Amino acid sequence: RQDLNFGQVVADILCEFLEVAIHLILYVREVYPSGIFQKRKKYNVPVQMSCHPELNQYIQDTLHCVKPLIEKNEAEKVVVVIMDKEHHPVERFVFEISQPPLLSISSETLLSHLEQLLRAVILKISVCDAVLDNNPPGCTFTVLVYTREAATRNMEKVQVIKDFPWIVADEQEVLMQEPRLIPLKTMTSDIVKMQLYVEERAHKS
Amino acid sequence: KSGGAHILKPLMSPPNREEILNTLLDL
Repeated sequence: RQDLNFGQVVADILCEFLEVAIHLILYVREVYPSGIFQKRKKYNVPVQMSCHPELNQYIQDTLHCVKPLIEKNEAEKVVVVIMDKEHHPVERFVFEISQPPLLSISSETLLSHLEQLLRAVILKISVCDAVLDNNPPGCTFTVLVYTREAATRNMEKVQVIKDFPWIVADEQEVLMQEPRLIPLKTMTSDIVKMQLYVEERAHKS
Repeated sequence: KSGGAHILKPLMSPPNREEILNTLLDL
């Protein structure tokens, strides 16, 4: 148990999950034409994954840079922000992540239980359009990561390797006037706790 | 910054809808 770096296990699992979640959010919220998405099966549920190489590489590079922070339990939130043409957020999908201190682990059930939990989150994302208003045309997206100042050093090396630099987010991309808060899913497992909710702007168009 | 958190984002933006549409034929 000591040999297994649980931070790395959690980071692998979460980054794989976040990749699926980001693709699905972009599909469900129609940020891109549905024609670039392909039906796939992840966590035993049908999902939609983009097959556009440039977009896929962007998402992979983003998560590759976030991974070192998750490994060290320094990523407090990962936020998928959908913005209108003026780059003002209309929706923020907030993944709050925390890794509890390891108390008791039974590896047999650990991963299968975690898979069930992540499956439930994916299912909630796939039907979230039922509780969200339509977005205006011409939306795009970005990904924010909330961390501690000292932790940003942990991202520096991977940014250079991937040639994918990060900057401090603009206030306009972070703040949202009178957001409506829509909880989607909370999950608790032995090695990670996660809460997913959406902040939706009151007047989108 | 919110509550001491350091909020970071990628410098580069993702491809937008038009850029995706323009490359569909190539793909």
